Amino acid sequence: DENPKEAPAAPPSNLSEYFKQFLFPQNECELHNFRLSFSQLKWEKWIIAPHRYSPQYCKGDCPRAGGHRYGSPVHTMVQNIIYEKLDPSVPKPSCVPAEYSPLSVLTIEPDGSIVYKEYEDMIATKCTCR
Amino acid sequence: PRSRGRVASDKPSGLVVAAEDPVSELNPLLRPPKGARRGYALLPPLLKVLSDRGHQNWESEVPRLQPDSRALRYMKRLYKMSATKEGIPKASKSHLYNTVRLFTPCSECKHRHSDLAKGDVHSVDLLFNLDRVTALEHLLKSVLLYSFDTSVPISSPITCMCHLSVKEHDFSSQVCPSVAHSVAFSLHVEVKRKWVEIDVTSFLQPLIATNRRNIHMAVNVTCLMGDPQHNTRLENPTGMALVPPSLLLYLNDTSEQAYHRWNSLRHSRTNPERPRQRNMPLVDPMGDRGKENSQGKRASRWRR
Repeated sequence: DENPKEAPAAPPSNLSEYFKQFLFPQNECELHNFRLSFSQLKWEKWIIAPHRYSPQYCKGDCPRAGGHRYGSPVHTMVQNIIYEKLDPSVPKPSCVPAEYSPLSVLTIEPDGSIVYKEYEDMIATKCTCR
Repeated sequence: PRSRGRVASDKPSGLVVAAEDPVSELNPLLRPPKGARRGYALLPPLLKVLSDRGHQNWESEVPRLQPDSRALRYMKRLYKMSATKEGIPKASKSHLYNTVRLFTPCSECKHRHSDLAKGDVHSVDLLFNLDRVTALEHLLKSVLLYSFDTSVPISSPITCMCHLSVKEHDFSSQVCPSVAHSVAFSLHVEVKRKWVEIDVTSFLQPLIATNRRNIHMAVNVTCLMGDPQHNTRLENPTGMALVPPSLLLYLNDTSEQAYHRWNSLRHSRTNPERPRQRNMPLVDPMGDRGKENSQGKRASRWRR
């Protein structure tokens, strides 16, 4: 309270309107399905398995204040305040994957040998705001 | 981008790309670190798709020799045992490998058959080229994989004796290498089994550990009818032709891109709800048991 003389802010006339700004956005940040087959990339000749691959993805708006819901650090809210109050050129927090699961792939190498490999971080399983 | 200070995660910003891959003319930031030579099956083509803006023909240009159909059948079977239909690796204690490579011999040099009366059915020299094994892939187990053609009905079990010998490959003379040293295996093949794995780990470990690119071995398999366990006399040879074996390497890929199951097992136990830190250093598979130090106590206090 830098200037105590100032009258305290009047309570908002319509509380429900006031709280609406803190509600979660309609299209909030969440995990979306996406499934591809390697034949769409014309790779079925050398990627033998799996036939289908669902990498999933994260999409949606991040709530202004809701850090806790996505396991977001406090920095996320700070970044939002910077964007809203100080410098709009700083981007708002984005909806990004927070956790992944691996994928096993069976491929034919250029020399004709066959390799089974397990790759880290190939399927998004959880989203967060950062 | 590096110009704005530290990269988000201290993973090398470059991706490892295969030397023969046409994608090497990539944005310099994506150039692989100097030491990287060979690529991972999946990354180069992904990079190619990203660098081929607009084109639809994402056909991976790297020509691929067609693998042996039996080998393909075996690896598909291994895939089904190791991963779900969606491609998620199955969690199992015995499954410590995250990479399995199957090599078919690039050339074989037929030995003359020794006296058939002793049942010496099959001896052959094989050359395996292991160029695709990367420096970060550590050998866990290696086997010679024999496939038996079970279309021929065999009345009784077969007993085989296998002699294996490896020789420094003398490039000057293309003549088959002579025997350097050999190890005898005896294996008991049930009639119905299609595949027989002969464990040669102890044999090949020193060669693969010294990053040997070409492995030249002479394999001599003698199979006879009858079953020594039931002291039936070993009679005449089975007369069954053996297909030259493939070499199977079970490896632990220690690179960032590979899936380290002990890492995720350990991580999910400690703090399941917090998303994993991307640049979390690889956890020692033996765990940090016993390293009780002040930092450890502070961390456990913090966790409480």
